[in-house]
Amino acid sequence: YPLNGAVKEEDPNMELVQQYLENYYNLTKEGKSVFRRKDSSPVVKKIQEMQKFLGLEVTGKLDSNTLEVIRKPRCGVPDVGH
Amino acid sequence: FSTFPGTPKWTKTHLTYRIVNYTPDLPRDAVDAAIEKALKVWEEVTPLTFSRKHEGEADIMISFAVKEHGDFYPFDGPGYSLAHAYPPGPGLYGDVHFDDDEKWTESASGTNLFLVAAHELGHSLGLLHSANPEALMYPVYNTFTDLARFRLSQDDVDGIQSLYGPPPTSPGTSVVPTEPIPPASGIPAKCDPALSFDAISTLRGEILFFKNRYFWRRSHWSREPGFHLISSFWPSLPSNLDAAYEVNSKDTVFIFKGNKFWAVRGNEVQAGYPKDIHTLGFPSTIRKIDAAISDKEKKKTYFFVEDKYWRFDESSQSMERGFPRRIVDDFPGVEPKVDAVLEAFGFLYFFSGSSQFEFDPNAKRVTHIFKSNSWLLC
Repeated sequence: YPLNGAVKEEDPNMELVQQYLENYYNLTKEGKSVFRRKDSSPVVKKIQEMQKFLGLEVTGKLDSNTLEVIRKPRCGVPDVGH
Repeated sequence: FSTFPGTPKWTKTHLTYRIVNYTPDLPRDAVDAAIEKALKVWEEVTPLTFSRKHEGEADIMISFAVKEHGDFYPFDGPGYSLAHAYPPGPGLYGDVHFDDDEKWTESASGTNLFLVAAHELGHSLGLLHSANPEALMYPVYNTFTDLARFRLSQDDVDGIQSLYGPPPTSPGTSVVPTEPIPPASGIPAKCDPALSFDAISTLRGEILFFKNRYFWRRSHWSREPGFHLISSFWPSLPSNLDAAYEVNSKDTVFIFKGNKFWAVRGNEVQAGYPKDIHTLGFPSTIRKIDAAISDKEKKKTYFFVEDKYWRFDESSQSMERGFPRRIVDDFPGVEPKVDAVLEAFGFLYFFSGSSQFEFDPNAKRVTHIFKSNSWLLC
């Protein structure tokens, strides 16, 4: 097979963030492949949506503040209706 | 604030709820009290009323569960998701599920059941999450919420009133309680000359004056006494108490109502309470006590019942022989029945109705008579 290009270092937080966005921000599960690259636009959009809702700086990136909030205990009901 | 897609809401104002099971983390009555208090938060700003069912189907079924529990929304172990609830509707809708892998508490440690229940019940009534970090309906659990001063934010009130309107008594304005309070009729006025107290106790240097569901709190560092709901500090305690006293050596306040008594240490109700007052040595003819005070020097506690009093030895933990004695024989000038007793400045202050008798235990006589509420700086 052609080389898939440099294998990117898997970000250990990706699983957690993906779960969070699926649970609370309606990220569709088929987006799994999308998650290989956190800079793919659907994911960035969802991260921005989450940051906006939770009152964080909207960077579209998994900065420390965002990761801190994602780890906090919370209600299991989604933040966007679905 | 936000509501669920399609804005589901209850079409009736009287709703039923049932606590289906309990967490092993708390006594049952603490769970009952936390849920009741959480419902009251929403009751006070809407026309909604709630009544409890103990069997069968209720509008809001409340349960504790772990991991997969039959609704395709499995819980995730300790932390992260604490609980979830469903919008108004039949069957599963309206129900509240708590993740029992959390450590549920009555205080600020662990996960406070009242706080999460109030949030989840917001969902059961039709609110979705709020983006306002001050709002109860903000999705992330705020470990620093001051439980003693818990209040709905304007955002919460606007949200729930967008679904159900204001409570029938308010003039249509949006009610934002400065703290969760019942209709005005139930609030005692501290400078009412007829004010009497249910119970009075010291607590770690402060003095607590209990009345109905409330208490005033006199402390050295604030001139104005604080005014609080008993339930905002001790959700599992009843209101309309009979007596209270502090045993300094145990850093514990004992609180009496009817034939039961509780032990509290700071905010924490001690495990194993309430106990029956007869375990202290009262005869079965005694149904309740009127007042109590503990003398830290002598290590004796005095219980006042109608026109008599008992003396309890804190060292041997037993009621002393030769009691009860008549109050007037040993405290001449103090008229039964005694509502509460306070010791300060070497005097005993006996409260009876709106009067307070200052008794000098050395001279064995009443030296002054004041209004009961003189301690509240009226």
